[in-house]
Amino acid sequence: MKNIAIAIHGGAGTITKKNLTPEQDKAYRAGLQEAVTAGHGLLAAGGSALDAVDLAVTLLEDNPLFNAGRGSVFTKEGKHEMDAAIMCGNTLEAGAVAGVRSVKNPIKLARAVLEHSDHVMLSGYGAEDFARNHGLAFAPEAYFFDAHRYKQWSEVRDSAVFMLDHTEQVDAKFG
Amino acid sequence: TVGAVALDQNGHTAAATSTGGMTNKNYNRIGDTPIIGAGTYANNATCAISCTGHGEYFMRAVVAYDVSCLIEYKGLSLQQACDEVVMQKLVRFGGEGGLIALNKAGEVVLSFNSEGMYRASKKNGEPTFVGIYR
Repeated sequence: MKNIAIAIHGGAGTITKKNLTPEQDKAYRAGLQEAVTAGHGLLAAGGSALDAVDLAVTLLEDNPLFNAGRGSVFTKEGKHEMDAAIMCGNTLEAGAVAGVRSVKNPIKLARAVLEHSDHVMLSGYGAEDFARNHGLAFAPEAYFFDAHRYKQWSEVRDSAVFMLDHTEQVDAKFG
Repeated sequence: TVGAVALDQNGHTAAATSTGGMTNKNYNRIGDTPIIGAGTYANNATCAISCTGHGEYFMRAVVAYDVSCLIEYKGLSLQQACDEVVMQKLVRFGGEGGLIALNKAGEVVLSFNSEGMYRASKKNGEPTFVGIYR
């Protein structure tokens, strides 16, 4: 086998190791394992690095445990706004989207920007129009709802505080 | 935030990052994830990087491209460049978070300075590594 490698991350400021229940620990590890195994399998089969990162991130977006795609946290308005980017190290081509709502897999939209746009970064309604024009999947608000994330948001929504991923203790204002 | 970096059999690298942002964010705040060079960057000549953390700090420090520049212009190794940016520069900025990086040689670096970092990697036929830190 030629040299292949993949690495993934599931965020920062997520639940700290000491506060994970055994069930949560198992679930997070399973989610990471699934994504990295799928990406590695694609690479081992001769797939491209671009396809591998696309696949791994898509799987993580589909897993509500992680703050992206389906598991995205709530905004001040109680909505979900997502950002994504992808870049090819061979061609230096890149695609990115910011502030998109209801797009099921923002990384797919970023990939579409890379492949089908003369631009690098699209945002908001325009990016969503681009997604529709390229047949990307949308999902209703209910798809992005998660009771734990709703509870987190409920605790701070009447304040100016915003939190990194699952941050457990609100003790600072950032930005 | 989630992300991935990869090296394929042709020696090409890629990076991807996706995020739901920060809980209770307002005014269409956007972090570093979609900003090429801040949160995501890939260049076969240097490295592929995906970042996670307080985006505002990653934007100010232009983290991903800074790592690449340290390799390209200063000749640092991938590990040295990541440590310099995440453990030194980013800390000086006050930024929490980290990154995953790899290069064309298949070296993988997981560098972070905060709690609650979830990581996994797999190289060639080696066993899969899954880690949840601190």
